[in-house]
Amino acid sequence: YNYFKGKPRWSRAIPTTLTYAFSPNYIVSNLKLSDIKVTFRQAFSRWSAVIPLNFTETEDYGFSDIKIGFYSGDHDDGEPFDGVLGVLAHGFSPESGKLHLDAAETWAVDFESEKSGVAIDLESVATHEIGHVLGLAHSFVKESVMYPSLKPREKKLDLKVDDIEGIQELYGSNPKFNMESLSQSDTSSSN
Amino acid sequence: RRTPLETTTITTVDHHNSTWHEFENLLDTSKGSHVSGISEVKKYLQRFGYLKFSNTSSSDKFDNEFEVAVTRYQRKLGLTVTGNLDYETISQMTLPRCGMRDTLPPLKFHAIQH
Repeated sequence: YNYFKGKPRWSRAIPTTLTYAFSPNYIVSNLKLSDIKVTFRQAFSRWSAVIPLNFTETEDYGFSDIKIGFYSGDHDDGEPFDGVLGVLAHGFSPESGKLHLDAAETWAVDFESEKSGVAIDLESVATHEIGHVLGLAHSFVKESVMYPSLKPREKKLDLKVDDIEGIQELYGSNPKFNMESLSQSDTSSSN
Repeated sequence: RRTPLETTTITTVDHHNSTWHEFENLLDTSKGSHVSGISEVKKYLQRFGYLKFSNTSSSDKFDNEFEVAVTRYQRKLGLTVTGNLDYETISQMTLPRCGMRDTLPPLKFHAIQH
């Protein structure tokens, strides 16, 4: 695992709750907002299961800690999106809270109903970008969530030991989390 | 004795990506090559933190600095380290990915006197 320069993290006292909100103006049309919300709730819960942070959705976009939106092309943050595939999304380091997804992608919450060959699993990308928003940079452990690339129609949802150790070094462990409860496949990368 | 038939092997890279798919045209290029499109791979490697910007960045020459950058990329991404734009490397580069830079130690290039 790796960190951004200076190892930034959310500085408030732990445990704490971070709020997140979806941009009312920058959403995608091929998915229902309710499906997007469920998907992000699941992605946030993967991280809150291992660290003493909670995440709660708010309607108050302007005052939320984490701001999520689907943008096209140049969207004024110096990191323009490039259309179908290529760059999928980006999440900025703490305490920016910006989590942007490329609106040009064929985002999928269910590959059974989304048959496109270039469909991208929203939950996998959301989980990865939340890792950035919390302070993890890219990992070079191929199986990890924080590995930089993801194939179309691929899912990478479960945090691996590399992801967990990295994020717990920043925030400590959720008292309810037990590393030994991870499945064999989750621990194999660190072995 | 009859001359064996000449065989041609055509290698193609999975076409995943509309942004970087033209990298496929550079398959198997190596140091010393001068092929149109290498400057685009240089941009890719600069963008993601593997190549420092220099006055040769916009050229299509497969130079020393570019070879070092390709090698760094291969090593970090867990690919076979060849220093060339081989199939495995091009395939990895054309995969869709996160837009954040990869975190690497600071780039240092030393002049070596031969």
